[in-house]
Amino acid sequence: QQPFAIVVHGGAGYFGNQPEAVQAAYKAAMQRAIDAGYDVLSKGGSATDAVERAVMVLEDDSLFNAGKGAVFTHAGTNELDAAIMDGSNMKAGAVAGVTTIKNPITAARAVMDKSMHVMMTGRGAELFARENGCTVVKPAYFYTKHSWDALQNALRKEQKQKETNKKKAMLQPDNYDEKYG
Amino acid sequence: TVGAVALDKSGHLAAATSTGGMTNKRHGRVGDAPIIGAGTYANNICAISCTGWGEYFIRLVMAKSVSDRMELKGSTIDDAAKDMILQQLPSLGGDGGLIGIDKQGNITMPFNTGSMFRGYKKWNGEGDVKIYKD
Repeated sequence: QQPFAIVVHGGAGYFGNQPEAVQAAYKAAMQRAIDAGYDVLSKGGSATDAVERAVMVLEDDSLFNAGKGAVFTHAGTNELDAAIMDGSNMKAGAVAGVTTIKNPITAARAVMDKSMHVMMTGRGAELFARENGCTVVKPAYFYTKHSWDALQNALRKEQKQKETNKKKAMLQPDNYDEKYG
Repeated sequence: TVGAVALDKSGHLAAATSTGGMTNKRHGRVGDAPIIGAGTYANNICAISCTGWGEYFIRLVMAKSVSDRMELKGSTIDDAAKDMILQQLPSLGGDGGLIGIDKQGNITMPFNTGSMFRGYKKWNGEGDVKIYKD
């Protein structure tokens, strides 16, 4: 039998020792994404369709920092990025800084399949995605209390830093703990 | 950040990555996820999706470098990925992980952080979902 398989990740970082129930919720969500991609492959679908489908499942789950679970920027907005690449023909598509596309991976797929470009950003990317059938949502769709609280904590920490060292607080690389959301 | 890589029944590979960025980010910062070759890459050798401290993944051209090690050095996907994630990445001060799959269905999921949500399922029924290092 011709081998086929899917591998999925939901982010790397420092998760700490979480209660069993929390771990179980994450594992169940991961399994849903794996199963969604595997279902595409087992029916003879393409690897590109499989990875898009798997990522969409995770984007729709607020447990993960993508799509619905996106973290907040300093300005209190959600800016999402995504990319996809088809190894059979080296075609690739990516979007960056989109704020109203429900599933950014579908916008990346649209860039790959329906444009002569590889990467689009911001409002242009959103307009292109909208014109090519991607689902559009209001920015509020991406709000989660967890992510909002994380931003508030980061801002408080930053304010403390500013009080001790104004210059240091302005440097983005100091934002070590917040990089994973 | 989330991602997926796959090998289909036609022997084709693909990779996808999506992220909500970094809490409190400013100045239009963009990480590695949408950067083809850094956070996401696929050809007819392997497919790679990354997660971690994006600036370092961009500097290392992480995903493409895994493929290059396989193509030019003859490394297995696991050796190539581990070299990049466990040697090259921390040597610059970065952290994170990646998932990868090659043309034969061999997979790799290395990370140098405390945890990485990861899992897979193969044609022969083999599969798993993990969070922490085992």
